[in-house]
Amino acid sequence: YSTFPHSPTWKKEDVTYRILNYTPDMLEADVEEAIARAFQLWSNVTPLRFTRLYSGQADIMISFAAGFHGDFYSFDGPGGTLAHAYPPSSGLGGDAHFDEDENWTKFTTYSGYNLFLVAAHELGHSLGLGHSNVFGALMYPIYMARDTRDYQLHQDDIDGIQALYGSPRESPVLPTQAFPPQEPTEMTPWEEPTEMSPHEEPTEITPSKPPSRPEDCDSHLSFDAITTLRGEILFFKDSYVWRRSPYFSEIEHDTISSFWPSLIAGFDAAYEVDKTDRVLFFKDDQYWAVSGYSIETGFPKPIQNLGFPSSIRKIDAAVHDQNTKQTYFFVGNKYWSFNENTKSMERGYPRKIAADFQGIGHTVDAALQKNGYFYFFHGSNQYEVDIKKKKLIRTMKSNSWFNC
Amino acid sequence: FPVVPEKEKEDMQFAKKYLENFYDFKEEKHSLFKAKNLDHMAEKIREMQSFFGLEVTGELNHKTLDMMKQPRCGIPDIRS
Repeated sequence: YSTFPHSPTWKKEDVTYRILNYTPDMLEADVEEAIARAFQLWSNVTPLRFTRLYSGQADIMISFAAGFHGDFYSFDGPGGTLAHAYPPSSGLGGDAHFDEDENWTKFTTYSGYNLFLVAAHELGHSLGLGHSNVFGALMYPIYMARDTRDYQLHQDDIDGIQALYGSPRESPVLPTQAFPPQEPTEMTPWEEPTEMSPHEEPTEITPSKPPSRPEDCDSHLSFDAITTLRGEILFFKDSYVWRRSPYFSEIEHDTISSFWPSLIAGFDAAYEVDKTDRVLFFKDDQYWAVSGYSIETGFPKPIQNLGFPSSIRKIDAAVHDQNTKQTYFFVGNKYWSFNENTKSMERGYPRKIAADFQGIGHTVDAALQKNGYFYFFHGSNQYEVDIKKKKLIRTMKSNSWFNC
Repeated sequence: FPVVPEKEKEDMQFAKKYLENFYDFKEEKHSLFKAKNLDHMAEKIREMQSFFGLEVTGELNHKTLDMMKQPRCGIPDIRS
């Protein structure tokens, strides 16, 4: 963590805030709740108490504005800079500004920025914290969409704010203006209601509690599906995602719903067609196409559209060969080859996996193409295959990508 | 020297702005020594790469530029 030069702080425990205006993207009550929740993150771990004012000058004035808005940091339209805030002091000090050109949302979705998350970050500045270079910390400068249902501060954030204000008194104190009490919801705690963009079709979300996420280096770890996505590798199991990124050495853990809230957990297969920046996810006899966070219109579609016979109700794995533009679909002990240029299945398929891939004599749970090799996953093992010769090179543990 | 393709110019301009905003980069507009400016910028790129745990090369490579284009907070990462 870091602080501002000379570590300015509020010299009192009772800090006031005022919401000067609202964004048309959200209900006013949702804006107020997001801000209050953001304050509560910090009051839970410090002696600070936050009181909302409805008029006059508060310590922390919160507003939405676009472009030039009267201070040194003009906003820059959609994307880029999302918001900023000033360290504790009089006047502009403590104030937090949010770029109105962004699409603010109540929950983490793929088409906007979660106001609670961004507000919590900016209020860290309003209280005196600078940026942290700890990946995953709230005070990390780059927005990271994540699941915010039972969001907790990163230890680095807690260390930082307590270095400035100390630990909380006996029990965490709720803001004096209690935001509307949580309505009991029908959903189980892990489900976050989804904001669906108009082009999505509502899908049934099965209300069941997911198993807890297996440890990265669990020797029995296996995967439902694996795909590349813009240079990263995503490993799926139930509702969990392990992300391996070339930018960061650590494996990041997410949930499917934090990226694609309306997609059901437990994919059967996934693959990326890098040239079209598209990833296809398969579940039972349906498939979805996503580009980054957004799900393409018209999905899900039946897998028969791809040329499977009606007898095939689900597939086990899929992998795209960037060189030949062919995609292999694995079902049982057979596989199909789909030509992404002609968008049609190749003649002469299905064929036996074992007949063409020497040394692969079992079903394939998940498949990946990386570094010029195929990796076929079966249970807790994976098989590295030479793409041209279609010959097994070596066997490894499925989680060897996790620096175990 | 080969003429810098348009895209590269844009990227360079974007990177300069980013480093000015968040890494206290000040381009010496009237410096006669272009190389000095580039050195200074490379130094700032190294600072940014180090902050984000990227490979520290001082070069505006693809990964560094990608990181610069992520949506983010408007407060600088480092201050003089």
